[in-house]
Amino acid sequence: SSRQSTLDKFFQNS
Amino acid sequence: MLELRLVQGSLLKKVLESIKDLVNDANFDCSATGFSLQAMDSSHVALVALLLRSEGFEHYRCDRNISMGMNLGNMAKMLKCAGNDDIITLKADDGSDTVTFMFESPTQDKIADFEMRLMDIDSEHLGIPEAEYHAILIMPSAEFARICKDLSSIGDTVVISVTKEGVKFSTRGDIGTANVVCRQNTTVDKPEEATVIEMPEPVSLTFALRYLNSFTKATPLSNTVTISLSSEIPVVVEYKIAEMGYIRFYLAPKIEE
Repeated sequence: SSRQSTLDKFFQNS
Repeated sequence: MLELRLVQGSLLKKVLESIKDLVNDANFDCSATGFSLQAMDSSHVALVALLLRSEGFEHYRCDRNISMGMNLGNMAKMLKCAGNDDIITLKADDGSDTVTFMFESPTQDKIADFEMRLMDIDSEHLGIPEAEYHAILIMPSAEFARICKDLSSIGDTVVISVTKEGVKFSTRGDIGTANVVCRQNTTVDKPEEATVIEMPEPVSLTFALRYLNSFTKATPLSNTVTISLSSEIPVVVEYKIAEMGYIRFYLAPKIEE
Protein backbone atom coordinates (compact mmCIF):
# COMPACT_ATOMS: atom_id res chain seq x y z
CA SER A 1 0.00 0.00 0.00
CA SER A 2 1.12 3.58 -0.42
CA ARG A 3 0.84 6.65 1.73
CA GLN A 4 0.15 10.17 0.49
CA SER A 5 3.05 12.48 1.36
CA THR A 6 2.56 16.22 1.81
CA LEU A 7 4.46 19.19 0.43
CA ASP A 8 5.54 20.49 3.84
CA LYS A 9 8.76 18.52 3.99
CA PHE A 10 9.74 19.53 0.44
CA PHE A 11 9.12 23.26 0.63
CA GLN A 12 10.37 25.57 3.36
CA ASN A 13 8.66 28.62 4.72
CA SER A 14 10.27 31.70 3.23
CA MET B 1 -3.44 52.36 -6.38
CA LEU B 2 -3.69 49.23 -8.47
CA GLU B 3 -4.98 49.07 -12.03
CA LEU B 4 -4.40 46.07 -14.29
CA ARG B 5 -5.98 45.97 -17.72
CA LEU B 6 -6.01 42.62 -19.48
CA VAL B 7 -7.23 42.74 -23.07
CA GLN B 8 -7.54 38.96 -23.27
CA GLY B 9 -9.82 38.75 -20.25
CA SER B 10 -10.67 35.14 -21.00
CA LEU B 11 -7.21 34.19 -19.68
CA LEU B 12 -8.16 35.29 -16.17
CA LYS B 13 -11.50 33.48 -16.44
CA LYS B 14 -9.66 30.28 -17.43
CA VAL B 15 -7.10 30.69 -14.63
CA LEU B 16 -9.86 30.90 -12.02
CA GLU B 17 -11.73 27.94 -13.44
CA SER B 18 -8.53 25.90 -13.20
CA ILE B 19 -7.76 26.63 -9.53
CA LYS B 20 -11.05 27.39 -7.77
CA ASP B 21 -11.77 23.76 -6.88
CA LEU B 22 -8.24 23.11 -5.62
CA VAL B 23 -7.86 26.14 -3.35
CA ASN B 24 -10.63 28.00 -1.48
CA ASP B 25 -8.92 31.22 -0.43
CA ALA B 26 -5.64 32.71 -1.58
CA ASN B 27 -3.61 35.89 -1.61
CA PHE B 28 -2.97 37.44 -5.01
CA ASP B 29 0.33 39.33 -4.89
CA CYS B 30 0.86 42.30 -7.10
CA SER B 31 4.31 43.77 -7.70
CA ALA B 32 6.31 45.35 -10.52
CA THR B 33 7.02 41.83 -11.78
CA GLY B 34 3.40 40.88 -12.20
CA PHE B 35 0.27 39.44 -10.73
CA SER B 36 0.97 36.19 -8.92
CA LEU B 37 -0.45 33.66 -6.54
CA GLN B 38 0.93 30.78 -4.54
CA ALA B 39 -1.41 28.57 -2.55
CA MET B 40 -1.69 25.06 -1.20
CA ASP B 41 -4.79 22.94 -1.06
CA SER B 42 -6.21 22.36 2.41
CA SER B 43 -4.49 18.98 2.80
CA HIS B 44 -1.05 20.35 1.80
CA VAL B 45 -0.72 17.76 -0.96
CA ALA B 46 -0.87 20.15 -3.92
CA LEU B 47 0.36 23.68 -4.53
CA VAL B 48 -0.51 26.08 -7.31
CA ALA B 49 1.84 28.85 -8.43
CA LEU B 50 0.57 31.39 -10.94
CA LEU B 51 2.44 34.23 -12.62
CA LEU B 52 0.98 36.74 -15.05
CA ARG B 53 3.86 39.07 -15.93
CA SER B 54 3.24 42.79 -15.95
CA GLU B 55 4.34 43.06 -19.62
CA GLY B 56 1.39 40.90 -20.60
CA PHE B 57 -1.10 43.53 -19.45
CA GLU B 58 -2.09 46.39 -21.70
CA HIS B 59 -1.93 48.70 -18.72
CA TYR B 60 -0.22 47.75 -15.46
CA ARG B 61 -0.13 50.14 -12.57
CA CYS B 62 0.96 48.86 -9.17
CA ASP B 63 2.31 51.69 -7.03
CA ARG B 64 3.48 49.42 -4.26
CA ASN B 65 3.50 45.71 -3.55
CA ILE B 66 0.08 44.62 -2.45
CA SER B 67 -1.38 41.31 -1.35
CA MET B 68 -5.10 40.82 -1.86
CA GLY B 69 -6.89 37.95 -0.14
CA MET B 70 -9.70 36.54 -2.21
CA ASN B 71 -12.14 33.69 -2.01
CA LEU B 72 -11.49 31.98 -5.33
CA GLY B 73 -15.03 30.61 -5.62
CA ASN B 74 -16.45 34.12 -5.29
CA MET B 75 -13.86 35.53 -7.67
CA ALA B 76 -14.74 32.84 -10.23
CA LYS B 77 -18.44 33.71 -9.84
CA MET B 78 -17.68 37.33 -10.68
CA LEU B 79 -15.39 36.52 -13.60
CA LYS B 80 -18.04 34.20 -15.04
CA CYS B 81 -20.07 37.36 -15.61
CA ALA B 82 -17.41 38.63 -18.04
CA GLY B 83 -17.84 37.71 -21.69
CA ASN B 84 -15.12 35.63 -23.32
CA ASP B 85 -14.10 38.55 -25.52
CA ASP B 86 -14.29 41.14 -22.75
CA ILE B 87 -11.39 43.25 -21.57
CA ILE B 88 -11.00 42.81 -17.81
CA THR B 89 -9.57 45.52 -15.56
CA LEU B 90 -8.78 44.93 -11.88
CA LYS B 91 -8.79 48.02 -9.68
CA ALA B 92 -8.06 48.56 -6.00
CA ASP B 93 -7.44 51.73 -4.06
CA ASP B 94 -4.75 51.90 -1.39
CA GLY B 95 -6.03 50.60 1.91
CA SER B 96 -9.33 49.53 0.43
CA ASP B 97 -10.90 46.25 1.50
CA THR B 98 -12.47 45.68 -1.90
CA VAL B 99 -11.33 44.96 -5.44
CA THR B 100 -13.28 45.96 -8.54
CA PHE B 101 -13.45 43.88 -11.69
CA MET B 102 -14.45 45.94 -14.71
CA PHE B 103 -15.62 44.16 -17.85
CA GLU B 104 -15.69 46.00 -21.18
CA SER B 105 -17.14 44.46 -24.31
CA PRO B 106 -14.75 44.62 -27.29
CA THR B 107 -16.92 47.26 -28.98
CA GLN B 108 -17.08 49.30 -25.74
CA ASP B 109 -20.88 49.35 -25.83
CA LYS B 110 -21.22 47.53 -22.51
CA ILE B 111 -19.26 48.23 -19.36
CA ALA B 112 -19.88 46.41 -16.09
CA ASP B 113 -18.20 46.65 -12.75
CA PHE B 114 -18.31 44.10 -9.97
CA GLU B 115 -16.92 44.92 -6.55
CA MET B 116 -15.75 42.09 -4.32
CA ARG B 117 -14.83 42.20 -0.66
CA LEU B 118 -11.25 41.19 0.11
CA MET B 119 -10.38 38.95 3.01
CA ASP B 120 -7.50 38.62 5.45
CA ILE B 121 -5.77 35.36 4.75
CA ASP B 122 -2.92 34.00 6.82
CA SER B 123 -0.86 32.26 4.23
CA GLU B 124 2.66 31.08 4.49
CA HIS B 125 4.76 31.83 1.45
CA LEU B 126 6.75 28.75 0.64
CA GLY B 127 10.22 28.68 -0.82
CA ILE B 128 10.18 26.27 -3.72
CA PRO B 129 13.73 24.92 -3.99
CA GLU B 130 15.33 24.60 -7.41
CA ALA B 131 15.27 20.94 -8.30
CA GLU B 132 17.05 18.89 -10.91
CA TYR B 133 14.52 16.79 -12.68
CA HIS B 134 15.27 13.26 -13.89
CA ALA B 135 12.69 13.39 -16.65
CA ILE B 136 10.86 16.21 -18.38
CA LEU B 137 7.87 15.31 -20.48
CA ILE B 138 6.25 17.75 -22.91
CA MET B 139 3.00 16.59 -24.48
CA PRO B 140 -0.30 17.91 -25.83
CA SER B 141 -2.31 19.10 -22.84
CA ALA B 142 -5.52 17.53 -24.18
CA GLU B 143 -3.77 14.15 -24.41
CA PHE B 144 -2.61 14.35 -20.80
CA ALA B 145 -6.13 15.34 -19.70
CA ARG B 146 -7.60 12.40 -21.62
CA ILE B 147 -5.18 9.92 -20.01
CA CYS B 148 -5.87 11.20 -16.47
CA LYS B 149 -9.63 11.07 -17.05
CA ASP B 150 -9.54 7.59 -18.60
CA LEU B 151 -7.32 6.10 -15.88
CA SER B 152 -9.38 7.61 -13.06
CA SER B 153 -12.34 5.52 -14.18
CA ILE B 154 -10.24 2.40 -13.39
CA GLY B 155 -8.13 3.36 -10.36
CA ASP B 156 -7.33 6.07 -7.82
CA THR B 157 -3.59 6.38 -8.38
CA VAL B 158 -1.32 6.47 -11.40
CA VAL B 159 2.25 5.30 -11.70
CA ILE B 160 4.13 7.49 -14.16
CA SER B 161 7.25 5.70 -15.40
CA VAL B 162 9.70 7.17 -17.84
CA THR B 163 12.15 4.90 -19.64
CA LYS B 164 14.02 4.98 -22.93
CA GLU B 165 10.91 3.51 -24.57
CA GLY B 166 8.64 6.35 -23.56
CA VAL B 167 6.37 7.30 -20.70
CA LYS B 168 3.94 4.82 -19.19
CA PHE B 169 0.86 5.78 -17.17
CA SER B 170 -0.44 2.78 -15.19
CA THR B 171 -3.30 2.25 -12.81
CA ARG B 172 -5.10 -0.62 -11.12
CA GLY B 173 -8.46 -0.89 -9.48
CA ASP B 174 -11.16 -3.38 -8.49
CA ILE B 175 -12.24 -3.95 -12.09
CA GLY B 176 -8.77 -4.39 -13.58
CA THR B 177 -5.68 -2.59 -14.74
CA ALA B 178 -4.77 -0.06 -17.44
CA ASN B 179 -1.53 1.05 -19.06
CA VAL B 180 -1.08 3.90 -21.52
CA VAL B 181 2.31 4.28 -23.16
CA CYS B 182 3.25 7.46 -25.03
CA ARG B 183 6.36 7.34 -27.15
CA GLN B 184 8.44 10.31 -28.10
CA ASN B 185 6.98 11.70 -31.30
CA THR B 186 8.46 14.80 -32.83
CA THR B 187 7.53 14.10 -36.45
CA VAL B 188 4.23 15.95 -36.31
CA ASP B 189 2.86 18.78 -38.43
CA LYS B 190 2.52 21.19 -35.53
CA PRO B 191 5.05 21.51 -32.69
CA GLU B 192 2.25 21.59 -30.09
CA GLU B 193 1.25 18.05 -31.11
CA ALA B 194 4.69 16.62 -30.31
CA THR B 195 5.51 14.41 -27.37
CA VAL B 196 9.04 15.09 -26.19
CA ILE B 197 10.81 13.24 -23.41
CA GLU B 198 13.93 14.78 -22.02
CA MET B 199 15.23 11.93 -19.96
CA PRO B 200 18.60 11.96 -18.36
CA GLU B 201 17.49 9.18 -15.96
CA PRO B 202 14.58 6.72 -15.74
CA VAL B 203 12.07 7.58 -13.03
CA SER B 204 8.88 6.08 -11.67
CA LEU B 205 6.49 7.87 -9.30
CA THR B 206 2.97 7.31 -7.99
CA PHE B 207 0.36 10.10 -7.75
CA ALA B 208 -3.27 10.49 -6.78
CA LEU B 209 -5.32 10.85 -9.97
CA ARG B 210 -7.84 13.07 -8.21
CA TYR B 211 -5.29 15.89 -8.06
CA LEU B 212 -3.92 15.39 -11.57
CA ASN B 213 -7.48 15.53 -12.90
CA SER B 214 -7.98 18.78 -11.04
CA PHE B 215 -4.80 20.24 -12.62
CA THR B 216 -6.08 19.38 -16.10
CA LYS B 217 -8.77 22.03 -15.68
CA ALA B 218 -5.97 24.35 -16.87
CA THR B 219 -5.95 22.60 -20.27
CA PRO B 220 -7.76 25.49 -22.05
CA LEU B 221 -4.82 27.76 -21.13
CA SER B 222 -2.21 25.95 -23.20
CA ASN B 223 -1.89 23.44 -26.04
CA THR B 224 0.97 21.71 -24.28
CA VAL B 225 1.79 20.64 -20.74
CA THR B 226 5.23 20.12 -19.26
CA ILE B 227 5.57 17.45 -16.57
CA SER B 228 8.81 17.42 -14.59
CA LEU B 229 9.61 14.33 -12.54
CA SER B 230 12.32 13.39 -10.10
CA SER B 231 12.46 10.55 -7.60
CA GLU B 232 10.68 11.22 -4.32
CA ILE B 233 10.03 14.91 -4.93
CA PRO B 234 6.83 16.63 -6.04
CA VAL B 235 5.94 16.50 -9.71
CA VAL B 236 5.51 19.84 -11.47
CA VAL B 237 2.72 20.09 -14.03
CA GLU B 238 3.13 23.34 -15.92
CA TYR B 239 0.82 25.09 -18.35
CA LYS B 240 2.45 28.06 -20.04
CA ILE B 241 0.19 31.05 -20.53
CA ALA B 242 1.15 32.56 -23.87
CA GLU B 243 3.24 35.73 -23.57
CA MET B 244 2.18 36.17 -19.94
CA GLY B 245 3.60 33.53 -17.68
CA TYR B 246 2.52 30.19 -16.33
CA ILE B 247 0.41 28.19 -13.98
CA ARG B 248 2.35 25.44 -12.18
CA PHE B 249 0.90 22.71 -10.05
CA TYR B 250 3.08 20.80 -7.60
CA LEU B 251 1.90 17.44 -6.30
CA ALA B 252 3.46 15.37 -3.55
CA PRO B 253 4.02 11.75 -4.54
CA LYS B 254 2.50 8.72 -2.88
CA ILE B 255 5.16 6.77 -1.01
CA GLU B 256 5.31 2.98 -0.78
CA GLU B 257 5.13 1.57 2.72
